[in-house]
Amino acid sequence: MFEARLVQGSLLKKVQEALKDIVQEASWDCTSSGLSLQAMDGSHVSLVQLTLRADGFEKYRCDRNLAMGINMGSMSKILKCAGNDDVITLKAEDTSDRLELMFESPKGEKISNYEMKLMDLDCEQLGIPDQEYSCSIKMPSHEFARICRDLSQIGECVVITCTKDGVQFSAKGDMGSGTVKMSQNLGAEKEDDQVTIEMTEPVQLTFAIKYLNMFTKATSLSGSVCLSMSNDVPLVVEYKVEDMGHIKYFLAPKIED
Amino acid sequence: SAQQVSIRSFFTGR
Repeated sequence: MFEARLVQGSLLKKVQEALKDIVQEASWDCTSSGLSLQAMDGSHVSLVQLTLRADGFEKYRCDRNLAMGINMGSMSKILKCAGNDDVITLKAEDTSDRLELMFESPKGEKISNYEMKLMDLDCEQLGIPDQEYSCSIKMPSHEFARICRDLSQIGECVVITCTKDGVQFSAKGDMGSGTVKMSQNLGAEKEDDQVTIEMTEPVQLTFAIKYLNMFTKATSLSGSVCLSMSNDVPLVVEYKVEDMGHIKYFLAPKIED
Repeated sequence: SAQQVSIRSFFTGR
């Protein structure tokens, strides 16, 4: 038996919104330590990894490890039926091919039950190495979203350059070019407004902006975003999911021939 | 121009 009850159900709605444009189908892995998911986009350029720890749920039970094959479009449709203030409970029997979703209004006067068919998925699991990065940049998530949106009007690629002075995002295209530079700003009143840069070595990498724009669907989950980079390896874009976990997006760089 | 690399080429299967 698997059962997970989340009082702040809006978190699950936001997580789903943050995943659905990148991944069409995914295996949600349930273990006693929590829920996790790892999936590549259709063109195998990016990978998303979600962790929601068991202790972040008000109730969590998982007697046997389960891999629930989920059509993300269906999951989105059903989670849209939940109100933002609803408590969401997920339930599945060990051998069932269905996931039950229950939405309770805050005062308990409305209870909705949905059942979603699960799929048999044969998902390729990649081994993500634990590694140190040359640069880690933390910045307001809305600023990152704004930069990606603005520069995607200029060109298809963004060059991210991180030095001790700051981080620069540049794009160029047929009509011209654009550059946005963010400098470290430790004086901001709110922690989420701070820009912090930790660097052991300067980094410059080129990425397809359309993927970064998809990652920014997670903006509503967290006030800040962390970008981790080293030369010639995938970028990591991480959003915290409150104090219960994270969504990490990995994006392969573009490399000169 | 720069070529897109696959994410799989960085992370080996397990």
